[in-house]
Amino acid sequence: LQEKHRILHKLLQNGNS
Amino acid sequence: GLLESPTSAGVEIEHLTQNVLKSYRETCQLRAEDLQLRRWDTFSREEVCAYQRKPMEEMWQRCAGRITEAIQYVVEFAKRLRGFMDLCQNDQIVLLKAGAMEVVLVRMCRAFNADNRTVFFEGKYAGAELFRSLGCHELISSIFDFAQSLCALHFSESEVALFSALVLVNANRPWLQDQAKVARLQGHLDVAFRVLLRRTRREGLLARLPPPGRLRALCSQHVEQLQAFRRLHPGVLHAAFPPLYRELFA
Repeated sequence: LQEKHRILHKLLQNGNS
Repeated sequence: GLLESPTSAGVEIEHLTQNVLKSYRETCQLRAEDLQLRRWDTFSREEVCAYQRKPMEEMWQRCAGRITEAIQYVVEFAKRLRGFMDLCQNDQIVLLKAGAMEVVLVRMCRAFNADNRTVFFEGKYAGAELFRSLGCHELISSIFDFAQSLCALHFSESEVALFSALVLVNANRPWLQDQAKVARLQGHLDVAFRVLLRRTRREGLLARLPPPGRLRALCSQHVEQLQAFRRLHPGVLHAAFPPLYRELFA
């Protein structure tokens, strides 16, 4: 699932912006 | 009995409520006071015509852009919700993939003027006719009807915050890995929502909330319309739509 949702995954991994 | 006695569970629920409200305040995108101040600032006849003359692909692209911006705020909301980041990454993605658009639709009621059926869009309030060139009259009407029905509930900001947290943290979403953990968080949010409603003597709201199926149907309608657009304009989606939008809906 992470593979198919790389952007969402990245947004979740980034610190609070 | 959580409210009546200052038990540790009651204190925990109070902390959760405060966390949801703070997370919401920090990520609400547009302040309620600003939206209220501008609620009669509608597009002129000429501006509406200019939108209506835009090619279908450009209008779709603009709307996808605005939806994507709104979704980014929902992702930030989720990240700040206590307990959300403790879920496994699969379940965070499942909940956002299924719920982000639903939360955007709930949040939209704040930016909707039910007195003249207009919604805040690109700087001013717009009626449904402004979106004509999208070619999905029924979807736009359904979204406007939904916003109108939510406005009739006269949600407070705290109620929008807790209700949208509950729309997001839904243990019934398919493909969750640790459903029990999501259900626990959902249960705590549910108690927090009920405690808030009891405290503000708004328990009657519970029976008037939109059924989950209504939000789900609106989201499916959006995806169906996107598929229809994609058949009409193959290639545009990939070339010009925000990658996050494509990832979630295409």
